[in-house]
Amino acid sequence: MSQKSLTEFFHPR
Amino acid sequence: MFEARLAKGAIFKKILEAVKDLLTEASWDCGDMGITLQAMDNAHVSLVSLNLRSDGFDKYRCDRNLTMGMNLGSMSKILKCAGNDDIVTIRAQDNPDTVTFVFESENGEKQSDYEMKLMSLDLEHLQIPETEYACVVKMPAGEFARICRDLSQFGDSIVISCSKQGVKFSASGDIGSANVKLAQSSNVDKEEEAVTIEMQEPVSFTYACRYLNFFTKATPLSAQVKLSMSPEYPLMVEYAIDDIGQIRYFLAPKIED
Repeated sequence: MSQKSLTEFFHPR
Repeated sequence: MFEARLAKGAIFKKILEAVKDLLTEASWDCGDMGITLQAMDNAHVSLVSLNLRSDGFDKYRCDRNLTMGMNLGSMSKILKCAGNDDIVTIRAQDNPDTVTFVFESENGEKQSDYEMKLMSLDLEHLQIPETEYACVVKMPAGEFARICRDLSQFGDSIVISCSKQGVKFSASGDIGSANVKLAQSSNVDKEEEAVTIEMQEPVSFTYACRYLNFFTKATPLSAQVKLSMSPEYPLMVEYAIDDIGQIRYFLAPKIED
């Protein structure tokens, strides 16, 4: 399994 | 100037314990509404979002919005110098280079102050969209910490599955496999011991033990923890902090290669 990055879901304001 | 006084100073001690292993440094944003902190871990896998409302403090004054970049290891060292029953005040000038922590004993006979240098941090803030979660599990925080610790012995991931029947935590690895199932509480005298599930659709996701175990450092802050899960969305692990605010952790899932 591979770990997703949070930045794939949340984006800079 | 900025001044925030909290009679239950131990809350600050617990907050630092809850973030210092996950984050090395972070910006504390102070404004009229209170204090917030948002930061990702170095690997950008998880995010901490802390909110302390101004009305939860015993005294709160913030003349100008300010952002204080702090090394959390250093801040933790300072807060370890506070007694569990001490009143803690955080104080800074406008445009500060330093922040001062003042600790007062309950009887007022001992007062100490610690000044810490601030850091200039250029951290980006992430937008956390509002979402309706498919499953929301509330359970005793100590039970969640125990399960994460126990299952970490079996592998580096935990599968959290939630259905109408209850919530299941699973792990497997070289030595074997483990499953812990919790049913929704049918009759609870004490709300803080209850397991409750609000479910729109059943879900099952895989998360890294390492991060879940970091999140459970917040256990001393709250009797209950809330786990919120949705497809295509990070897990949210939330601990309420008395009547002053909450700490939320977001964790991106693991997926099949």
